[in-house]
Amino acid sequence: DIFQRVLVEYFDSK
Amino acid sequence: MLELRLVQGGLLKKVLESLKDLVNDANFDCSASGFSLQAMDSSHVALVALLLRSEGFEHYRCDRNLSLGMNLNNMAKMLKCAANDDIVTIKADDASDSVTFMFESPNQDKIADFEMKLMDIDSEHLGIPEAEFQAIVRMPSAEFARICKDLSTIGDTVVISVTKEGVKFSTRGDIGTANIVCRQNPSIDKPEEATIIEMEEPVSLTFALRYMNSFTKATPLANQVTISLSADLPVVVEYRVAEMGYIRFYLAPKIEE
Repeated sequence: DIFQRVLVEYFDSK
Repeated sequence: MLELRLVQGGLLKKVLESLKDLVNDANFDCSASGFSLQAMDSSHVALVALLLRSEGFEHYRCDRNLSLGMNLNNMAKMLKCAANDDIVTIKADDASDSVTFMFESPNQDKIADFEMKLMDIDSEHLGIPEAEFQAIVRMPSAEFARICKDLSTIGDTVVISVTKEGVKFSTRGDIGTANIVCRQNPSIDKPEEATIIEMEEPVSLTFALRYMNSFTKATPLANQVTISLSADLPVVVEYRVAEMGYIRFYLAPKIEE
């Protein structure tokens, strides 16, 4: 299965 | 007090057309350095970062940092009322709950002003570090838009693979598969038609075509698009906005688990 990641998995919240 | 006068008002119209389908509401941040925006789509998978540097404006007055919360669809509606060659001025008072867009025809025979209500938007800001990418592809923006549109008639996702042979865009769907390879082409006579690939290492990533297609709404802004890829990092799809800045779209890859 292919899962869509979200951006907070890569970038920190400021 | 904020007053930004942009002679190439058509640029702002194009910027809004490229944002409004991806993001509903966003804060435009105004500071001495420029007019910027960072916003995510509702599913937090894609992000857009816009920068229009202050030097690109004919007149730029921003007495203190201001954040203007706007509904992008409504802002696009108002900017659609400006002609492509109109001069656009954005004005706001520090404590005001509205923003004014003024449109002047190039020969000054028609002047219009549109006032729009501002919104309080609680937006999440992400810190995006400067990254070294494994591969950077620069290619004609219209070609990239065509590829995304064509592939989305066949599949939902695109695999972008960069090797020293070129950049390959692949999809698969119920009716079959498709592969489009673009080779490096420096096109010295017509730089806007060049395809340039800078590759440190081969890279292959999978993305949702729906978002890629949304990013290509920015095609009218620039002849060239830059696609920056690294394994397990969001792709960056960048369009330059004349000499004054950029619009960058970030999209998280799909991962097989």
